[in-house]
Amino acid sequence: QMKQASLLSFFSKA
Amino acid sequence: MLEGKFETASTMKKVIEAIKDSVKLCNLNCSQNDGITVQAIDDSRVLLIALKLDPSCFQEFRCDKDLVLGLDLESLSKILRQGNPEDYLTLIAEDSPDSLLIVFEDSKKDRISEFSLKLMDIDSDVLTIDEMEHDCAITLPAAAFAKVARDMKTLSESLQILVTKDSVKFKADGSIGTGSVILRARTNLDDTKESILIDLNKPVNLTFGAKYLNDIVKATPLADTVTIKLTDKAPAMFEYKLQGGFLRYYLAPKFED
Repeated sequence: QMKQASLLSFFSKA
Repeated sequence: MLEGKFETASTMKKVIEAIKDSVKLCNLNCSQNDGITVQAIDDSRVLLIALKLDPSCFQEFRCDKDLVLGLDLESLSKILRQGNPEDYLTLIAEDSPDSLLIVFEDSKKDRISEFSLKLMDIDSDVLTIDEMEHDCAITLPAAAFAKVARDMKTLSESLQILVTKDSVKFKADGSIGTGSVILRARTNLDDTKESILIDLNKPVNLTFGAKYLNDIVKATPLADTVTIKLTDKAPAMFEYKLQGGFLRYYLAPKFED
């Protein structure tokens, strides 16, 4: 089963 | 005061149709140097949209003071549908606006339509997106990518993308069976927009949610080609170039649990 990653794990909040 | 006049309404109509199903609310940032920019993230924090419309996208553009216009995209879409694609479209806002004025003009038929859209205060996260190093960049006809994304979604909720130096393979593995489409790199000198170009530093094998890819391909009417930049274990970037700007999508991948 594949799990969807979140963009927040890659990009920081400005 | 903001006054941005597009030579045709079609660009703005297509841009809003391309993003309104992914994000409901967004801020339009307006400035004299950058024109209009948008960064918006979908509620699930998986897909990010970055739009840039340089002043050169407009026939006339002035923005005396930086402005942030908070918009409901479904409402904006309703208004944009009132104009014809070939109409002039002008966006007008005062310095501290509570509404955005949208004007369509058909110079041949002497028709002018004016709409006022209420603005909203939208508190949204802004993410820092650095120029990414990527393992590979693929440029292919936007319609070819849209067909694969739409067709493969009927098989599976995930789409695997495997890139080598001479081909891109899309694979779907679903409950009814499996499917794959291979697009070979090719250069078409007679019709360069039909070329499939692969710039590879490292082979890539990534999986994405088919639903999000189907949201992305709603931008297909905006450009002949799409460029996809992929990096192992990182979000992918999908770029549709506009005359004087771009519409980019950043999509987080899926992983083996």
